[in-house]
Amino acid sequence: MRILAVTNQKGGVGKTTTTINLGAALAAVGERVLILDLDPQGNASTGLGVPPHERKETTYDILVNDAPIEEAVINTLVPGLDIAPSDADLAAAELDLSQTARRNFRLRDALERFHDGRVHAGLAPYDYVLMDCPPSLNVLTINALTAADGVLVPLQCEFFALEGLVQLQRTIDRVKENLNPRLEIQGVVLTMYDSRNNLARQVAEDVRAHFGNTVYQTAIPRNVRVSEAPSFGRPALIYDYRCAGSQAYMRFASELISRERQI
Amino acid sequence: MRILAVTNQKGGVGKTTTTINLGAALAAVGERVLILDLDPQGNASTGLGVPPHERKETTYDILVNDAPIEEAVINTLVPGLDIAPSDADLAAAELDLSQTARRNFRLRDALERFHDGRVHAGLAPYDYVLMDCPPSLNVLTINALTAADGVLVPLQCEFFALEGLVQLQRTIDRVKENLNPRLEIQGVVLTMYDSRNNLARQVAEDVRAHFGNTVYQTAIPRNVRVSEAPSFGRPALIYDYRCAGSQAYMRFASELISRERQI
Ligand SMILES: Nc1ncnc2c1ncn2[C@@H]1O[C@H](COP(=O)(O)OP(=O)(O)OP(=O)(O)O)[C@@H](O)[C@H]1O
Ligand SMILES: Nc1ncnc2c1ncn2[C@@H]1O[C@H](COP(=O)(O)OP(=O)(O)OP(=O)(O)O)[C@@H](O)[C@H]1O
Ligand SMILES: [Mg+2]
Ligand SMILES: [Mg+2]
Repeated sequence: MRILAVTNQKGGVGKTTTTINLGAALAAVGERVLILDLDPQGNASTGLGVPPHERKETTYDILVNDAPIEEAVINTLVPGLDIAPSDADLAAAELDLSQTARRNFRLRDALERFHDGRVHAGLAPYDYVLMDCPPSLNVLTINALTAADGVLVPLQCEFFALEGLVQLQRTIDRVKENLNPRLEIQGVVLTMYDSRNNLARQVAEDVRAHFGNTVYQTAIPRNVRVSEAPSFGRPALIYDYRCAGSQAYMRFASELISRERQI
Repeated sequence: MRILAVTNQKGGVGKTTTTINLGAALAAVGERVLILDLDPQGNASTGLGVPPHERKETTYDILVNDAPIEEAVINTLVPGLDIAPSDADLAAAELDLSQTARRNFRLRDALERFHDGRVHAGLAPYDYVLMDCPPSLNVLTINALTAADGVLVPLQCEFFALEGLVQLQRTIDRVKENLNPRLEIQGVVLTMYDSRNNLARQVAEDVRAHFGNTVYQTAIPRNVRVSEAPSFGRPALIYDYRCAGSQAYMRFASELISRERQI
């Protein structure tokens, strides 16, 4: 079970879109995937067609009320892709956990119990857990980084997004030192990439110069079908398999799998 | 002195870009404008050309250490436009204020002292204070909403952004009830609008149906010059006055002024 935190405190860079579509692409090639929606906006839950009234147990219950993860997990319309949804209650987690011991380990402890429980029950473990993080470095993101084996950083090819990388790297280093020594950047994926745009090409060059091979070869192009898909509650791969965005996410998923095989 | 909170917890919708360019456009027509950078990313400070080593007193010091606002205020390259900058320290404000009395009123109290101080010293008051908020509904955004006369909501014409409006409205209602009875939505401004895109047109229609005249007539178009400007530390109005983005921000500013005159 590989646990990846999909995070970047810069807003609107494609964290949720990458979590949903990478999850769907991995499931499409037979991997068992669980998505944890750690954003109070609940966009990953909505983008996978989970209506608000079906979010009975949420990641808030897992983090704050010690609810077992298996109670929150529900199937999505994509075979092999499940989700533990979130809703606006999650916004209260920061204050509700502020007096709790081991506040940064809540998710890691819950995932360990969950994984052991599945093994005990003779259930096939999940191959991947993808955690969609909110656009901040608060207790939700710190929980994800503490539980994760690796960090997947979606990066929009814009100036402000580049600036945020320094703060993100500093946070990852601090979590690695104090909370989770095995934490590494698994990869950086360029999103909403438009090769005709000078700024995008320049940012992509800077990022590849700085992060080297950590940056995936596959860049996800800006593609309107990708932004339409969530309004139908489907990943782009189901909404429009042939569009440039879906094809890029399929290539990205196979690149990720071969990178994982080398680890 | 009109105090406006530029906020939307959805990430990447154009809060910072709107704060910088509306601020510059208002200053261009003679209004005195102060920007408060309340985002730990410090994008508004960078986008106005304030290098990290010049951010000696920041909004963290105002909120947590009771530093007077006038100590943090610095001029920008735009005459009539000043800023109180921020840096990554601001990310610690949530925890550092968690035990503080009147934690939600820190900014409001500081702004009242600041305004009184200027009047006492015979200095012209600022006409507008624009607060750039982070993409979350945490103590920084609550401080801004508690201090504000009105809320300016930049809205990207995308599905996830539409979904976030419900949560934002609920938070504004709660702040109005418990912390700031004068709080109103001053306006909603559509950003990165592409009229050729079906989804954008549909979202714009939904928003206008729901919010009526609160939605500004001027929609800010997606325009690459706007996203290039911050890498030169300048607002779009200085970087490229003639581009479609700058012209839209100028129209938006004059629409905002005439709306303010009617209040
Ligand atoms: N490849 C793409 N092409 C076109 N639009 C995209 C693409 N990827 C994401 N988007 C759109 O851009 C917006 C931002 O993406 P998304 O919401 O996934 O980012 P995020 O980082 O999760 O945002 P937040 O910081 O609010 O959590 C969304 O409206 C999404 O539909
Ligand atoms: N009208 C526009 N045309 C083109 N690009 C734009 C426009 N407005 C904003 N952008 C770009 O979109 C990205 C998001 O904008 P911005 O950073 O202002 O949003 P934000 O809401 O402040 O984000 P955050 O939630 O991280 O604070 C930036 O890279 C910015 O340069
Ligand atoms: Mg998201
Ligand atoms: Mg911003």
